[in-house]
Amino acid sequence: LEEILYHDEL
Amino acid sequence: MNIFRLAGDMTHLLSILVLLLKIYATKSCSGISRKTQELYAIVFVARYLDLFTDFISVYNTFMKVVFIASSLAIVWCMRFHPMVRRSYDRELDTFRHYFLVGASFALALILHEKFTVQEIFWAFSIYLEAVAILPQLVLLQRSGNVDNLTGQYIFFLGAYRAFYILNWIYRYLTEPHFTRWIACVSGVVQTALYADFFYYYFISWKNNSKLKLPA
Repeated sequence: LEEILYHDEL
Repeated sequence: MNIFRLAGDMTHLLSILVLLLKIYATKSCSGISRKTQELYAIVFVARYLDLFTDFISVYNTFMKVVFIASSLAIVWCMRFHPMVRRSYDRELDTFRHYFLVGASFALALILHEKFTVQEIFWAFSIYLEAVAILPQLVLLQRSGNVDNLTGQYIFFLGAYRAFYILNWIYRYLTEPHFTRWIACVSGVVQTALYADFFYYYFISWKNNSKLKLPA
């Protein structure tokens, strides 16, 4: 989950 | 998602809409650096390589598509639209922007989160975005006068990154393991580049005079 949340910004 | 990031994304979207409005309404791109627009197109393509692999939210995917499509459309207009391309300040837009691409990529090979293609392109896009405005600011210095829509375009572009800095402070304070040094440091550098423009923009707005940049 950490990996996916990592680039949650545009 | 927090209010600062939403405000940042909205001002970023607004800056692109202002630019599209200027080009579409006046059929002219005078005062706009095509090199900066090309750099932004590279930034978005390099950063959103995960567009089809990582789904985060409808909003996230929608905005990524809008940013990629609009930046490519602007570059296409400035290169191929018969009316628009004629008004391009070719002799003023002479910043050697390929150096910025090379330097950002070299830095991304050294400084990144993980040595994977996606992470290196992500770091590359972060560094390149920080300096992508340089050709545009150089062009404005050369041309001296800034028309309203161009001034607003750059103002919103600077405001978007300033909101993101507030977003990073907010996330740092509220999320235990939030560390994002690459984006933070690069974002602060990017906002600092706008500082002098913001200063002259504010002065002209206060004196209600036309925005003049010192040559």
